[in-house]
Amino acid sequence: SAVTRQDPEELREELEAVLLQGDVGILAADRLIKSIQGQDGDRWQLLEEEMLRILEGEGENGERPPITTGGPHVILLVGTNGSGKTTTAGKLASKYAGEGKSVLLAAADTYRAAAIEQLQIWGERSGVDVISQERGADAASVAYDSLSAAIARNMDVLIVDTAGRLQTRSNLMDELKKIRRVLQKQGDQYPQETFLVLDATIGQNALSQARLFHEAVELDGLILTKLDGTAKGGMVLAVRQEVDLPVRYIGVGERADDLMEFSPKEFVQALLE
Amino acid sequence: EISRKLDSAFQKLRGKGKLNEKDVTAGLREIRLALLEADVHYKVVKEFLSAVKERAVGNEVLKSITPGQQIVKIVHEELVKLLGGQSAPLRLASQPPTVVLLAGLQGSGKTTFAAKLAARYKKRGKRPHLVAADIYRPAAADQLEQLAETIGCTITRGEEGESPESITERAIRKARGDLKDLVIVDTAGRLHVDDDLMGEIERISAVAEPHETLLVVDGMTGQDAVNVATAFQERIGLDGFVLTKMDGDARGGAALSIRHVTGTPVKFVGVGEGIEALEEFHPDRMATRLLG
Ligand SMILES: Nc1nc2c(ncn2[C@@H]2O[C@H](COP(=O)(O)OP(=O)(O)OP(=O)(O)O)[C@@H](O)[C@H]2O)c(=O)[nH]1
Ligand SMILES: Nc1nc2c(ncn2[C@@H]2O[C@H](COP(=O)(O)OP(=O)(O)OP(=O)(O)O)[C@@H](O)[C@H]2O)c(=O)[nH]1
Ligand SMILES: [Mg+2]
Ligand SMILES: [Mg+2]
Repeated sequence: SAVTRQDPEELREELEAVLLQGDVGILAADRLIKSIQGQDGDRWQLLEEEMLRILEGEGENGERPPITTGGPHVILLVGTNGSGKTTTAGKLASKYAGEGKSVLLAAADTYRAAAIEQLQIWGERSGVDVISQERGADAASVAYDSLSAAIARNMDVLIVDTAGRLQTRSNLMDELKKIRRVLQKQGDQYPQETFLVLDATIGQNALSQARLFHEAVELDGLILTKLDGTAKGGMVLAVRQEVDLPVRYIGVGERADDLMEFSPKEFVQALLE
Repeated sequence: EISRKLDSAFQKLRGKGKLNEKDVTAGLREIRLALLEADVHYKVVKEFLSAVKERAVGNEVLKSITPGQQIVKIVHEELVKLLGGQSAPLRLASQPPTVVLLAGLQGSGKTTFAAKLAARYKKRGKRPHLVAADIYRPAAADQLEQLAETIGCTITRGEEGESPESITERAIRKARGDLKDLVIVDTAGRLHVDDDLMGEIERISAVAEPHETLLVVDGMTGQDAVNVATAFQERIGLDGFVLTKMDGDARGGAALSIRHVTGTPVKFVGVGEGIEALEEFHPDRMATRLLG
């Protein structure tokens, strides 16, 4: 076959090039290539299977926490500056509103210019109320008030948008811990889902982000945004291997309906093509 | 850190006598790893290392008692050279106002940088004017307007349904009339593969006739940096780029990749969310950061 006739070193370089271009990272790429070395068969096929095996974890990819009936389902969005948190909050609000759920948005980014206004426009678009205070208010206080309102009004879903922050800023990570704490104070099931919103165009910094955000607020998964560009988001493989966090959703555009559930197979095939 | 890693690797090799070319190649493998982990594009790493190899197999390394340190020193020097040697300033127009056009992917830091640049020049006694030409992002004009208010700078924002080209043209006309020194055009984030929006930025550029076109790039950008920079350079031309969010622990390899494929320099580095968080680019500091 054409595969067995190709020089093994040349094939290895080809595999590595595709993985590197996809931001898999050199260490993860070399681990992947090594793991399929002993096996028989088409290298690309083996690679795809190994990547799928990593992304699907121990088969728990399909288990999603259901919308609980004992209080609102709270989703906390965290991540670095400009990764797509506010837009994703709007998309999630539209998604749940479209499913007939009652939804509330919390504008807990009280720092950045026009952050509250940006989320309020998303609220208008999806017909969802936005709980906010004035710019400069305490973010944890907004989070607390929003959950109180969601509980009092018997809302199905509360989505908490937070300010962008670099994971190396310990004072900002402390603020995030405080936001999570005040939610938990109202019930230890809150928040049911905490997502790291990760920009697909970033490279190896994703690993540092996943580690440090997970350490601070115990993440449940990742939302990989901007996959409508040419970046492949391959860093999520290393994140899965080292921090054991699965990708739950992907962002594929700037509109309300540009949010999709993560499909490992489609992701891997797009990366390897 | 890397020179210590290399020296210990070479210590083991020296045990068997004189260092040779094969040993140096092994040392360069460590450098390759460091640069790839720093997000430098893999093709750029390959080209850079083949250029470095010539020096690395010379006597300055082979005869040195600390060959690892020598290799790192050579790599560092070559990185600084490739990154442009020294800081490249903003080129001001002979006839004011200087028009600066900002472009880049979504969320890279354009709006924040527009304000930072305006603040910097205001501090130097210049009269800047901001243009909110992003008509898509919710509250984009509000964001730039609030920043303008914070720094005490004038701003043009669009009217209902006005195109970015019209906003830009109107703003420059007004700035000229008001004897402004600098017009900074903030545009919407866009994908280099979005044909409509790339056509739009071409039209904005045609209208603005900018003296400086800067690509604003997130410092954490991975391999995609090459695709993005090449596309923008082809469509609107680039005079330089800005590397943002470098106050984090991202190594910033995109800087080397973009410099290598476009030939344009890093003009500014964003180092925080505050208006003051703007620095000139220092190639030597960048080289150290890249090597980790
Ligand atoms: N193409 C594309 N753009 C996206 C996607 N998600 C978000 N964006 C854009 O990315 C930019 C930043 O999005 P935001 O939602 O403001 O990001 P953020 O994380 O809330 O930013 P900060 O609050 O400033 O940290 C905006 O221009 C969005 O429209 C996506 O999936 N695809
Ligand atoms: N830590 C840090 N944050 C930055 C820096 N520059 C910008 N930001 C933040 O990054 C986020 C995105 O910045 P924006 O200026 O809105 O980015 P943009 O390119 O205009 O985004 P779009 O218009 O949606 O494409 C905001 O939260 C900014 O405060 C920087 O140098 N360091
Ligand atoms: Mg936001
Ligand atoms: Mg902007």
